[in-house]
Amino acid sequence: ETDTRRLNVKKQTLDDAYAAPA
Amino acid sequence: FGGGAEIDIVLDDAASRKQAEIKTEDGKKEKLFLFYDGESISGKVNVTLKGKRLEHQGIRIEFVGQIELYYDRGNHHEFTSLVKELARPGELANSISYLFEFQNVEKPYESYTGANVKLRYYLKVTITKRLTDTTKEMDILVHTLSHYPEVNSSIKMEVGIEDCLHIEFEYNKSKYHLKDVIVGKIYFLLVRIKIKHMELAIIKRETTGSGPNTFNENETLAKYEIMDGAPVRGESIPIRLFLSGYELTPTMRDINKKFSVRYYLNLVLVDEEERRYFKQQEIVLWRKPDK
Amino acid sequence: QEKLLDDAMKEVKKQSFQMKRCLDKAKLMDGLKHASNMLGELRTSMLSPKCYYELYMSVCDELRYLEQHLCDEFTKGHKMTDLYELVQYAGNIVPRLYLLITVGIVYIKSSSTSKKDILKDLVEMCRGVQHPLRGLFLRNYLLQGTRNTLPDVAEEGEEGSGCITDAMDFILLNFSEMNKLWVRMQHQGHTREREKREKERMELRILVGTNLVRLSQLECVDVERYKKRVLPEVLEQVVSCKDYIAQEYLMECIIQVFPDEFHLQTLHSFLKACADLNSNVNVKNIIIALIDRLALYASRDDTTGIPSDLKLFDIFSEQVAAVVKARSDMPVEDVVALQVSLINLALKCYPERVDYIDKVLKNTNEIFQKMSVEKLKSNSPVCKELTRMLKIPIDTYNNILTVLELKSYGGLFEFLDYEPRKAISMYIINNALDHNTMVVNQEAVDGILGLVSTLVK
Repeated sequence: ETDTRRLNVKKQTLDDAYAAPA
Repeated sequence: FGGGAEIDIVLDDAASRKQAEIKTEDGKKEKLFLFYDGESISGKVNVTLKGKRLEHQGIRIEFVGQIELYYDRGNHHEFTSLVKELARPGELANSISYLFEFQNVEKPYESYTGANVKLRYYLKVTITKRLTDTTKEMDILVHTLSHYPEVNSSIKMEVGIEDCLHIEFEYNKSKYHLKDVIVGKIYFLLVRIKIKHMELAIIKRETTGSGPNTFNENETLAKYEIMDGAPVRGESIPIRLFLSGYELTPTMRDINKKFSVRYYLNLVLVDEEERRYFKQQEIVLWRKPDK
Repeated sequence: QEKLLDDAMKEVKKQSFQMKRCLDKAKLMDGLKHASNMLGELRTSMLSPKCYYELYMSVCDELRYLEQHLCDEFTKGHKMTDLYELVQYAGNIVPRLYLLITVGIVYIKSSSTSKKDILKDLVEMCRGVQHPLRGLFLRNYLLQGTRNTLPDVAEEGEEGSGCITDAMDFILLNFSEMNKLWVRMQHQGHTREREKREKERMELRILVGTNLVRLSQLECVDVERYKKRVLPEVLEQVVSCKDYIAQEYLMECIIQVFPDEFHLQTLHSFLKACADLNSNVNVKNIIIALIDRLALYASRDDTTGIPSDLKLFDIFSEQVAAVVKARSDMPVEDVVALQVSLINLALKCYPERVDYIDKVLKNTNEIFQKMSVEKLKSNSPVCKELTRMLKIPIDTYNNILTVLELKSYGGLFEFLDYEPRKAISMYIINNALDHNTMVVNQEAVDGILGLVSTLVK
């Protein structure tokens, strides 16, 4: 009933996650 | 020569045969009986006299499959044509019905109404007369079915503009049926522009003509926003796009050497200054049999 | 801003009226179309966070109607199996995800068989909104909407219903994504608007903190799960974000939101993280807040108190020293304030351990010597802290003879200037007089007169 298909996500590093926009 | 007549074509299985919609040239929708390749078409032709009698040179029914290019309306390219004689020349004193059957009819292509070309199938009854023939046409709709493609690899590619924007996009398949779901993701490897949003467009390209007279007509059927705002490196943005929400046809390649209909996914990133960065990728659409 | 908000609110009212009319007439698709139009107002970039919040609250009220309507339909047995897919046809992502969350919540409330999958799907699909303000509010909507539906059982019952691990996964991911967006706000806009941005960010902090509140409300998050999963992952985000606003708020939030029993078992991790925080974070206040909480916990009648095997004073003493060592630019008054809080801890939790107080006083002495402090200026912040520290034993014991047992007490007087030394000497004498402290031997006399030598001279 619920299509919840997604592709696997590459985990973002913490440094990248909180880095200032480049 | 007698009065005129009204012709009416009634299929044997009209009560049970499914109907489906197709767009007409003026953009409206019409419902027609749905047939598949190899199916027989049978029914009866009712001829109702308007006057007391009708003299004719013969009554026949044809099954026609034809391609019509709008820029060349005078020439219809018939790729299928079957004829059945219903009556030899004579005179009709009363209204009459004739049974007909076309067995195991080949219908190699899907019905299509596009921007510059139309592919249609129809039954045509002709009462040949001395001066003007009386005709009646009844369009039918043909869908071409496929089975699950043996090889259906995903599309995965890295694209970018040096020092500016690098992404890896992935779509789970390269061939999608018309009620399928595009499951994908966009992974950002480098982001040095101010992105405002990202969208996925479905583009239909209709190609008519050949050689130097090739003409492409592109139509954006869908614009689907997949990201709002600016990501940073390492971000993965999910894609889930349901194709059943859009009016699509199967991919049609070089139909009777007259036209093609292809589909593309266009991934578009728009920056704060409305610059657009895009990557187009062809996908194959096919029609899956209903359960 | 007022005009923009007013216009947006008018549109929301208009569309929600149509939505309700269609839903009441059982025209679900039309109702959803109006809901989508209404949600389109949340795509705006024009509103300040405060005004956006007002718009968001108004929209949420209307979405509650939709949610209730859908729940009622399910209860009546009207199957809406395609709804999860249908709402995803919406072309714009913000309306689409708000509708998806609403429908997802309805599905979860109506049946538990796909609860786990839906929760995971909703928190993952929200990645599509990377705009900080819109993303924060969207995820807040997700968090608030699921507050009564998270699986809070140790093991999965019915297949697909999920368990506490799934609830923790959900909240921790939502928290990390929200923190990321919140921290990213600091980079939006011009540098000259930094102060304004920081103020706006502070207004939004509770959106992120609510994730921690939700975690604390899960009954199955016991001390073991807190220790092994919750706190390490939260601290990882807090330390890694390197943003002083986020760090200061979240560390205090952790202290306030989770039970003291959890803090007692995780002091090492928490205090170690304090040492790694941005240099602009007021670590002193964080540690003092924690110490004060635990001191209060120890003194309450309705608790078991500090476990005897937990050497609370030693742990704090050691970790505070590590924090001070790691943060070489910590103002000296903050260092002294931390020592003051250690004394308070010792007095509240271990009142009989005079040696703990002496240890802190000795540490303070060593700190001043290491920093080559000679005399502290009167009325300087550090002088005030030291004075405060010296008064504590006097006020606590109300017995100068006990104060004399603190070997390192007198030595600290040397760092005070004339006026504060005089003041503290008077404080000692007055305390002895007020409490009729009998000085019965020569040694004690010498000791007291030594302490108040400033007055004697």
